[in-house]
Parts: sequence; structure tokens; C-alpha cells
Amino acid sequence: VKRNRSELANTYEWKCQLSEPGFIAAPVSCFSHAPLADCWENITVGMKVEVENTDCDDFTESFPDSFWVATVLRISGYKALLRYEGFGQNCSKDFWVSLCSNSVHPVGWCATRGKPLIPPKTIEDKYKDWKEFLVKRLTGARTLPSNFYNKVTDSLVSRFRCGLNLEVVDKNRISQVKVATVRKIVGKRLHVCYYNAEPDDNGFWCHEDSPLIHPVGWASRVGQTIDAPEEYLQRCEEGTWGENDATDEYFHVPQPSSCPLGVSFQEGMKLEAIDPLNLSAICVATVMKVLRENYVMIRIDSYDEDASGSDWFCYHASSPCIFPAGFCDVNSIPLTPPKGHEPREFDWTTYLEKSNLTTAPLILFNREIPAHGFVVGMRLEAADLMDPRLVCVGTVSRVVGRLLKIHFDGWEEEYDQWLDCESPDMYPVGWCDLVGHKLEGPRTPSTKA
Amino acid sequence: AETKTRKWEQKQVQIKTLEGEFSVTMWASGTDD
Repeated sequence: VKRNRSELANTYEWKCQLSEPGFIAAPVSCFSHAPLADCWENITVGMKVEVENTDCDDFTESFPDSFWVATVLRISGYKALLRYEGFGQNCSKDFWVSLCSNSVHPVGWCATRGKPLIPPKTIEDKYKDWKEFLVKRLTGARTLPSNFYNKVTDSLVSRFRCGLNLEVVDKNRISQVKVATVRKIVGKRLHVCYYNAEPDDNGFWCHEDSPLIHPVGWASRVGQTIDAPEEYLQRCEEGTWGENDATDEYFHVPQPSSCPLGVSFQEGMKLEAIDPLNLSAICVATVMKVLRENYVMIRIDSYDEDASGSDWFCYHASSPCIFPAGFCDVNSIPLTPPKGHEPREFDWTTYLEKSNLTTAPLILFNREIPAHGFVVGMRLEAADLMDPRLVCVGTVSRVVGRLLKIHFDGWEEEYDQWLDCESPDMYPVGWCDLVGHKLEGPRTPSTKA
Repeated sequence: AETKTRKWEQKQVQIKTLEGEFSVTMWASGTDD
């Protein structure tokens, strides 16, 4: 992916961390929205590839670039540690490379382009004729499919395009959506600009699978508040869409409710929810309004009083970011109580009895726990959802069922984010490098200053 | 076993060295189609 150099200035490279003892990256197959996630299980240690041979004399006229066969020794996200064939136990020339880069090819690629394989200088005298050695080492071994690079390219293509209109959560008033237009796409992350935005407004970033974006006409269909031009609202009423309107087929449809008939979220019900304005906190919350198609407006009870309703937030009933009362207690997660209550003293039973309140029944919540594969200590790249144009290096610091706590390396715990295991805002190690997005490194003493 | 057959395909791979060309039998994941 070719990108403007200035955009990628000072991008962090994992290189020095990859070989540290104990470094473990979350596997690509854990991120279903990430490029090649569906076929990454076929990329294995022991696989042979053809790769640029950097252990050679300066380029000669007859061979301006030189390639040799290498074995995959380790895989960390999209990165692999390679060793040139013929080095045996000698690790002196081992190197990390992005397996999706255009310098890595399936075995056989060089021959199809008429390029002979040239052994690295360190071992060139080991054999007079390399044929027997290569036949022995390569026969029966695995390599990449011949169209691997096309697969990489295809998997990077967004289903969106610049200029498409959609409805996006208004970052300045989270209780409503606002019409916006896609201005830029990097690695399926959309940079959208809001309608009627201030000149200095830098818009909003989110992944194309984010639950924060919706098709045109969504707000009027489900009963959500929208900020849009009169002409747009008119089109919503008529249902007439233009070629630049992102309609339903661009979006994931949330799971339908599997609740028995008659059981549903009701206004006033209490629950626990991830605070949309502070993702490190899970808070006592209230259902403020029930919309159509299983969407609910939720208010975090620890916020300051605001009668305007501007701090309500829309969650789908199937969202993995809302929980039944008692979830935090059961899982030893600190719960932020309603305003005026002390965290240590808060107790659901007393609170409900005292105020004559009811909780949302357990059956209403998404309790499915996928076999996600994340474990504590795994490293990844994750968007900072408080400033989602930034993608940062992070570590899984807790796993609670399908819920993950992501710690941003070098930052205090208060900056951690609770994210669902299927969140499209998390990516494998090497994703930024693959898609051409800047990666923010761990905070160091100098960045702290 | 059927899934495995579809997943991994045996293929003849051409190798070219400075000494000449030959082919070897390797396995590639079956995503070629």
C-alpha cells in the first residue's frame, strides 16, 4: 500500500519487541474483520517462501535483485521470522518480515519470472550444486498459494468508497446521529466528515464494521434523532436514494432478538454498560428509551445531571457492551455506581429496593461467548476510541468471557479500554504496516513529557 | 479427510538455480481458485 510519507512519519515498528522473550502476538485468525483472517490458519511455521536475499554482494547488472528460499520460524501477527535455507542452526542472518509484503513470494515465483535463486554469501560455498539440497528441503514442504499476493490485495479492499453518505454517531452529541460523508479509507477504517461541520472539525474515524455507523434512512426507521439537512430528511421520508448514499447492503445487520415473545427492554430498567465516553469504566446505567428494531437509548448513571438527553447513547439489544446487573460483581470488575454513591459501598440489592427499581432480565443480554482465542498478555494494535484516528500498540490485560481489557503500552490503567472480542477496532501486530496506517508506539518518558 | 484434501493441494513447483531448472512437489493451501 502506497501512502503519503508524511502520514507515516514516526510510525512505530514492532521490530525490537518481536524477538523479546515472552512476546506473544494475538493470531491473525482472532480478528475476523482483518485481512486474510479466514485463511491465516494455513500460514504455518515450517512453511517455505522465496524472499529477497540481502546476504549478497552489491547488485550486479545480471541480477539486480537476488532471491533465496527461507523457512518460517515464528509467526507474530502478520510478521514472520525467517531463516534462509542452508543456515541450519545458524541464526545470524534471521530476519523479521511482513508475510504480506511484496518481497515475500510462494516457492516457484522466481522461476516463473526467469530469476535464478542465488544462495546467500555466508553459505554459498557449502554446496557446489544446490539442486540436491533444495530438492531434499523443499519436497513435501508447504508454501504459500500461488495467488497469495492477489489474496492480500483483495482482502484490503473496502466495500465503501469515498463520497458515500451515511449516518454516524455525532461525536459532539452522542445521543444523536449526523449525516456524514466518507472522505478517506485506510485499512477499511473510514474517515468521515460530518454535514455542516465547523471548518476546523477533523471529522471522525471508525472501522467499516463499526456499530457507530448506519445506512441512510436508519435514524428515521428506528426512531433515533438525526441532524441532517432538510433535503436529506425529505429523501428519508420518500425513500429515494442516490448513487452516493450508503444503503443497507453496506452494513452488518445486528443479530435479531432471540428473546421469548413479550420480554424486552423497557424504559427505566437498570443494567451495567461500558461508558461510551470512558471505555475503561463499566457503569450502572438506565434504559431511557426503547427504539425500533431492538435499539435502546441508555444513560450512564454516574454522569452529571443533564435533562436535555444529550448524554444518552444508542446500543443495540444484542450489543456485547451491555450487561445484566451483577455482571461486574460476579467477574470482580470495579463497577462505577450512580452519581452520589460510593463505589465501595454500592450494592445492587439495597439500591434497587430503596429506589423501587427493576433490572433488565438476564435473558435479554447477549451471553454467547465465541471461542475467540485471546489470552492475557497477547499484543495487538488497537484504535484509541477516545481519538479514533490513532491506532496504538496494546496488550490484552484481562479476558472476561468475550470481554477484553486492552491496555495501551506505557499509559496508565485509566486509559485502558474494555472491548468485545469481535471489536473491529483491534488488529493483529503488523496491520498498520500492511494497510499503510500510522502506528502509535508505546508511551515513553519523552512522549510523557 | 475431505476438508484436508481441499485445504492443501499437492503441486509441482519449478525451481531455477544458477546451475539449471528442476521441479519439486510441494503443498500449497487450496485457495488457488
